[in-house]
Amino acid sequence: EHDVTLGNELLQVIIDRNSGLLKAMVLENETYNIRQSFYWYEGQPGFGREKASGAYAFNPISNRALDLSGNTTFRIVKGDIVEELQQTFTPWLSQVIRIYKGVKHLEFEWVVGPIPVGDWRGKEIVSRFESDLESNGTFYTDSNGRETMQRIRNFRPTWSLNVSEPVSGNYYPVTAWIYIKDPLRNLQLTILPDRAEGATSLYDGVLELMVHRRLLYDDVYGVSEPLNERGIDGKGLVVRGKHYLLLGSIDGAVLEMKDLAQRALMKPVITFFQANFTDNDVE
Amino acid sequence: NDDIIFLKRAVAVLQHHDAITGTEQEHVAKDYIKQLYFGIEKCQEIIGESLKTLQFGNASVDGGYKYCENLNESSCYVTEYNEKVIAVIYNPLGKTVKHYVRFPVYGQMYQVLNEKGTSIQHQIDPIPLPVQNLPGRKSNTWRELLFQTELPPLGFNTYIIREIHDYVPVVDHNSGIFSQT
Repeated sequence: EHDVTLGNELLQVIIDRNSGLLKAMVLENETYNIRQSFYWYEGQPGFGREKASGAYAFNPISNRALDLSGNTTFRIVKGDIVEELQQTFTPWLSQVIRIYKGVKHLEFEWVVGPIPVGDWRGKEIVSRFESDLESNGTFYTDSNGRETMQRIRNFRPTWSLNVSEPVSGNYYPVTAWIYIKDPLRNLQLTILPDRAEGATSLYDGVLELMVHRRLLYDDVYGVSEPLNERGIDGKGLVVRGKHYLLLGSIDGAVLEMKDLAQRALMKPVITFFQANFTDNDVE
Repeated sequence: NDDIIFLKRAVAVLQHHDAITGTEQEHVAKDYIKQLYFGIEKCQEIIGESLKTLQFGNASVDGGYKYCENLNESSCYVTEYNEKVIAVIYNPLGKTVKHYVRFPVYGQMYQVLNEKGTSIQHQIDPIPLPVQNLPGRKSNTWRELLFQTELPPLGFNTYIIREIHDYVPVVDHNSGIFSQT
């Protein structure tokens, strides 16, 4: 009957009881509205004047992405080390939101695929984080782990941009982080991927990262085949990956996101041994 | 060096813009995967050579070291089908890190011991249903064991994981809470 709260000693999240989606975060007794869901863009098939969306080109039919959260089911798992929300959006799209003990970030582990294309519509799936931060058309992306670049929506610093692609014209590559800032509230919302992805901020307070695509037509830019990897069983690829979300003061965010990015990209290596030992051996 | 060169070469080939952006044809993507796999396998052999020098007290180790390459689908033959496992966890960063490790297990209750032989806190989580039902997943288990490690800079720690049998699990289906207390 009530919204669900998950958390640790440093942060709590509120899960909407009706939608099963992230609704807000609570940090130091302050509540911040943050919604997260998955959306999809339909890829342009390229029959008319428009080129198809494909391996090189991201060319959605509409500038408006469609929300995939309409029939989300969820369950909660609470333990001594981690509390988590397991969400199922569709049979081919699910996610776990985790809060580990003692950490200041949220972990989103998503599983996407095989993307259904039986309706002959190519699909490009994005994870979207919506907050009320006043980001004023500006967001920041890393440049392959090097300098962080300021990006301004519908703007290029060295020439006058004619905005013919409102969505893809604002997409940038991200390998380490993307973030938005609200200077008046001294707040920064950062998302760190665990792999290279395309990402943007199409609206103030909103970040989105593309996690999977499956398209049915070649974009005629050179690859000569549709972006439609089918895998061993011919049904399409499944991808499983993570996003890490950090919310906090602008000054503190820099240190935290750099540390988290290093740990996300240089994970420990685990090796196992099958062992025979008695209790005495253990002692 | 002769073995490391395989992965060096594979990574060098994959600097090509088609590999970075994913604009290669599908059969080329498969070849990139194959080259990387051979390179990684060779490097695992080198790490294995150094791990051979480790002594685990009186414990005998069967079959040498194992990697779980299918952890991305929550599947691992070694941890699921052995009641006693030693995990060696290496930290490639030049600073101490705390890291949560997670792998699938078949049993209901486990004890996790650190390098000092002290039992440490752990948790058993249900694997999400969509992951359990992933096409091609070669595992029958629906549980994952997780615990926190603390690893020295450019160093490793060793953990012993053993299944415990005299245990009755508590699962409250009404509340949805899976408790191990």
